[in-house]
Parts: sequence; C-alpha cells; structure tokens
Amino acid sequence: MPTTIVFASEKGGVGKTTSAVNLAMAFAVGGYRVLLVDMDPQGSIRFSYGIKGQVTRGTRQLLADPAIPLKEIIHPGSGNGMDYVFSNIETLDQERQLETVLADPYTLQRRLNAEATAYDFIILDAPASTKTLTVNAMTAADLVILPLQCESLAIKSLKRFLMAFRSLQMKVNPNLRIAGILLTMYDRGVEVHRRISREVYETLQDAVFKTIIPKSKEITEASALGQSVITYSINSVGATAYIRLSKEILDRFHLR
Amino acid sequence: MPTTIVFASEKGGVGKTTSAVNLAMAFAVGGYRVLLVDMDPQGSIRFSYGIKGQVTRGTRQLLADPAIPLKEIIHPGSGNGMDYVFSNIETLDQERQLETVLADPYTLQRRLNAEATAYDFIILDAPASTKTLTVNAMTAADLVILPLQCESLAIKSLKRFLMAFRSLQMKVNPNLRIAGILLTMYDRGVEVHRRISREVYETLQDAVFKTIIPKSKEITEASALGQSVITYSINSVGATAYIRLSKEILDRFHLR
Ligand SMILES: Nc1ncnc2c1ncn2[C@@H]1O[C@H](COP(=O)(O)OP(=O)(O)OP(=O)(O)O)[C@@H](O)[C@H]1O
Ligand SMILES: Nc1ncnc2c1ncn2[C@@H]1O[C@H](COP(=O)(O)OP(=O)(O)OP(=O)(O)O)[C@@H](O)[C@H]1O
Ligand SMILES: [Mg+2]
Ligand SMILES: [Mg+2]
Repeated sequence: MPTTIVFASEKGGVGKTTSAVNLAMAFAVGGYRVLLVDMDPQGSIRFSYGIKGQVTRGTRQLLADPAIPLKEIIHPGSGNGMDYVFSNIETLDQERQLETVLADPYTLQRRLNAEATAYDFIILDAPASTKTLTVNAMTAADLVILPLQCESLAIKSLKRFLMAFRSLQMKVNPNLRIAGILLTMYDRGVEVHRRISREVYETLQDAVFKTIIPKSKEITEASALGQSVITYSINSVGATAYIRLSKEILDRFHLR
Repeated sequence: MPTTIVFASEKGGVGKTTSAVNLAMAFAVGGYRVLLVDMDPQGSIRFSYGIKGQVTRGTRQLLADPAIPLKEIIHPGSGNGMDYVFSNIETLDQERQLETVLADPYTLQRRLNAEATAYDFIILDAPASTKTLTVNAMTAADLVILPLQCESLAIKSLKRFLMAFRSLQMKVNPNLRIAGILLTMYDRGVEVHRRISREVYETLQDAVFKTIIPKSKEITEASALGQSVITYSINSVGATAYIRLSKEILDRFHLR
C-alpha cells in the first residue's frame, strides 16, 4: 500500500507546491515509485515542470469521472520513477461542477485506494484553503504536513488552520492526523525567522520536523526553469534539505 | 464618494494583505479618511494590527446583517484617520452560511455605497481565490490592483487569474476593471526577479504601476510587531514605496 502525503495550509505562498514537487523527486531519486497529484485549480504542479498547453485528462476526471481508469489520466514521467496527475480545473464553472462530488470527503481516497496501489508514495498539492478540495486531499492522506513560513501572519494563520482541522476531525473525518509542521523558506539572516523558529520548536517540539527548508536561490531558479531543485542542482542547500526531509519521513513513520 | 481599492490574486503570499495595510496607512498619513475592510476569512488584517481576542462585529455582519449599521461594526482607529472592519468569519459553518448572501456579487457594494460615504478611500483585502468573497470585493471596487511577485509560479497564476477575471466580466459584472499590476517583494539581488520584472514591463507596459515594492526587512519586522511599516519605520524603503504608490494612484486616477 502506498503512503499518501499532503501539503496543506490556509496561508498562501508558504511552499506547499515547492515542497510537494521536491519531496516527490527526493523519493523518486531514492528509488521509490511516486505519483504526484495536483489538487489546486491554480495548476502550479504543471507549471513547476514547464508543461505547456492544455491538459485534457487530469484532476477533474480523477474526481468526477470514475469510468476513466487512472492509467488513462496520469502523465507518465520521463523515466524518473514519477507519474503525474495535473490539474485541469480551468474555469470557474468547472470548479463549481466539482462541488457535488467533492461534498463527499472520501471521493479522492476511494479512487486512490482502488487504483493507485502500485506506487510507494502519493504526494498531493492542495490550494491555500480549508474547503472541499483540501478536505478531500487531507482525507486521502496518511500524513498531513503543514508548511510554515517563519513570519507572524503565517503563524496566526496556522492557529486558525489547526482550529478548522479540529472541527473537520469532529464533523467530517475522525481519522485526520497531522504528521507535522515543516519550516520553509527559512532565512537565518532574518531576525524574525530566527525568533519564530525558536518559539515554534519550544512550543510544538516533536510536532515539528527536524529538517528545515532554507530560503534558497536555486529553488527559485529551478522553479523558473520548470524543474525540481533536485534535478537542477543536486548539491544545493535546497536539494539536500528535501532529500533529508524524505529520509526523516522514512524514519519517523517507519516506512523503510 | 470614496474610491474603493481591492488587492486581489489567486496566488498566495504575494503581498495582498501587506499592500492593503500599508497603502491604507499611506493615505491616512496623507490626511485622507480611510476604511480598511478584511474580506479574507484568514483575518490577516486584524493580526497585522496586533488585535487580540474575539471580534464580535465584523465582516460577517457587514455582509449578512444589514440591520446593524456600519458605524456599529467598524473598529475606530486610534486617531490615525483610519477605521477598520475586521474579519470575524471564524468557523467553516459561518463561511458556508455566508455563501447565500455572497451569491449576489453586489452585496458588499450596496452596503458600502449606502453607508461608507464619509471616507475618501476604502481599501479591501481579499483571500487568494477567485470565489464569491473575492468577486464581491472586486465588484465593490473602483480599482482592482493585482499584486505580483516576480517569480515564475506567480506569473503563471496571474495568467489564469486574468482569464477568470474576463469570465467574471462576461458572466457576473461587466463593470469590473483592472487598475494595474503592482510588483511586490522585489529583490534586485535575485536574477529571476530582475528578468521577470523586465519582461512584465515590456509586455504589460502602462498596466504596471511604476512604483515597485521592494523586499524589505522592515516590512517583516513591522508585521511581527502588529504595525504598518509606515508607523514602524517611516524612512525605510518599504514605507517610502507604499507612500510613493499612494501618490501614483492619486495622479494616475486623478483623485487629488
Ligand atoms: N525554500 C525556498 N527558497 C526560495 N524560494 C522558495 C522556497 N520555497 C518556495 N519558494 C518560492 O516562493 C514562492 C511560493 O512558494 P509556493 O508557490 O510553493 O507556495 P504555495 O504555498 O504553494 O503557494 P500557493 O498558496 O499560491 O499555492 C514560489 O515562487 C516559490 O518558487
Ligand atoms: N515587500 C515585502 N518585504 C518583505 N516581506 C514582505 C513584503 N511583502 C509581504 N511580505 C511578507 O510576506 C508574507 C506574505 O505577504 P502577505 O501575507 O501580505 O501576502 P498575501 O498575498 O496577503 O497572502 P495570503 O495569500 O495568505 O493572503 C508575509 O509574511 C509578509 O509579512
Ligand atoms: Mg501552491
Ligand atoms: Mg493575505
């Protein structure tokens, strides 16, 4: 059975997509079979790989059209051990049409459990939200990881997200579990980052991954080139951090 | 009649809240009467001013309870010429309950046109989205400003947002107009930022504000202290950029 991981937060721009793209690649270069699914209508996963043009089959069929088998929806990776489901939720009407299937929080989980059994890891990117796409992604996930930028608005938003998470646990899905908080875009030259990261480790302790993802110019450059930082510059601080995160996840959750 | 300005984007973390907070203060120190309204359930405006505790009256009443007059919903500023409507959309249920009033895109505009006439500027913060809260904010606005981070995922998301905007113009409100694109968090030491900003000015020309908001450590520090960068450090590059932006808006749209 695969392990499904989702990066979720209500705060925008905290590194959900960047973490999904690069953790997926870290597992792939480690020899694992990986499926990367974009649950964000923005479609940032596709852009992170420089895929141009229309995507005919993607997240919309995955969620709303069970008659089309998963293997006809995925875009195969180019021999890197990774497959992709890109978001093709293009228009506001299409987003609205999905609301009926998404009202059932188990829609994605059912589909993945039935057809995605050949993978070792399934990585999900989610929009900055607490709504139905994100609820579906968190329900399908074994590990919910919360990326956190060490800035005060992101901290405040995290508190609100944790409250929403608790209410989703009570009302929607009692099995939801947070795997941990991941500090992202960390710049040790910024005093606010140093202070907030200290506070986060002091208060949340083991709930925070030991691996911190640093602010890294190679991550920005790789994203502009439509690559993962791991293929762009394997020895950069950004690449090594995501490889270290993949190892920490394997150890912490006994997945080796 | 006041001029209503909204900061909108589907991409998260591009400086919507930071721009709303600091442009509002730039107008206030310039002697204008300003109302700052938070249309984002995340409630970042309140956190930007360090307001703790429960907000009993706020955006929820503004939108769903016309029997409560605006003057009983606003939080008065402390003599700085600014009033606030903080977001009190706390739970997922409250968000869902608002959907019926928000289905009418003119809900916010009607309320502001009827009761907020004493202000010179009304500044709206919106969530990273193209859904009903953002549509209401854009409909109420005279000027829709799109903050843009000079990074490739933000550019790709901008293209999608412009498509959604065009479909909202056709289907929901033909009066929607984009006032311009504002480059935010610009770091001239980052090659990707230099390249993308050049491309943006070459292709979009006058649709882009001349004022660029630089990446500024005082902005991060001010936000952590619950202040606008203008009151925190008036001579910092961040503060002067937002003051310059306020002047550019006054000139470009003949509002003096
Ligand atoms: N560690 C890092 N170092 C440098 N840049 C980074 C890092 N992580 C992310 N970025 C950049 O910051 C921006 C925001 O990251 P990203 O888009 O992954 O966040 P997100 O949470 O997915 O945003 P959204 O809320 O819009 O989905 C992107 O331009 C990305 O390239
Ligand atoms: N010019 C700047 N210089 C330095 N930091 C900035 C600047 N503008 C914004 N920030 C910081 O970047 C983060 C993202 O900005 P902000 O929260 O305003 O974006 P947003 O678009 O409102 O995000 P969301 O999509 O979550 O609503 C915040 O921590 C903020 O303090
Ligand atoms: Mg993203
Ligand atoms: Mg915001």
